[in-house]
Amino acid sequence: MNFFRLTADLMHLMSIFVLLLKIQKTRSCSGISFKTQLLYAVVFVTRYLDLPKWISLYNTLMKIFFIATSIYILYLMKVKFRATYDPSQDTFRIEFLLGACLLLALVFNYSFSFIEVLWTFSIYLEAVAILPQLFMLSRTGEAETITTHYLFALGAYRGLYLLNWIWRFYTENYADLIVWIAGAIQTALYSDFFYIYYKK
Amino acid sequence: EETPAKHDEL
Repeated sequence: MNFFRLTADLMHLMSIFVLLLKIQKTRSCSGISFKTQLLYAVVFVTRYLDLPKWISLYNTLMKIFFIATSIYILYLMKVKFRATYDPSQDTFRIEFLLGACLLLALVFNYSFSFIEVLWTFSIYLEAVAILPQLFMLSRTGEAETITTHYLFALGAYRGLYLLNWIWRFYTENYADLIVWIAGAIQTALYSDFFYIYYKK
Repeated sequence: EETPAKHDEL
């Protein structure tokens, strides 16, 4: 564990807290893409199938946290504050993302096993999971400040992971090509958002 | 080694 990775994980945690706070305080999930949240839940569930495999207490607790909160957010959006969610704004076709990521995971993976292919799938899917949210934002044109904070925290989390990989490459010879390529694409998508955001 | 340490990140 290094500084970049820990800070990245904490930013990731913070993004989720910001999102939960926004929904609870405003009692509304307007401006939030259910499809993006659904994709994140799929990402966490398919990636953390190795939950029984012990790495560290930190690792296990974080995995449980991510799975639990992502499903809880789906519950808030689909059940508790259902009336505040406007599906007509959330029109991105996620079937294509899911299909393309699954296909890529079946072809490009480290080993062709159930757990490993789903892990790879989750890496590819996380890279593009924000697209419905960005699409929704570009359609409505305006984002609440809190939604922007949410996206900022998520973007910072991704940027810090890039620095973490550079750090790990030099300090422990760590290399993970699948994660790096997907991560670079994911960070580029956020950079695009920041660019649009600051231009406005 | 079936699974190397590569999946130690979140």
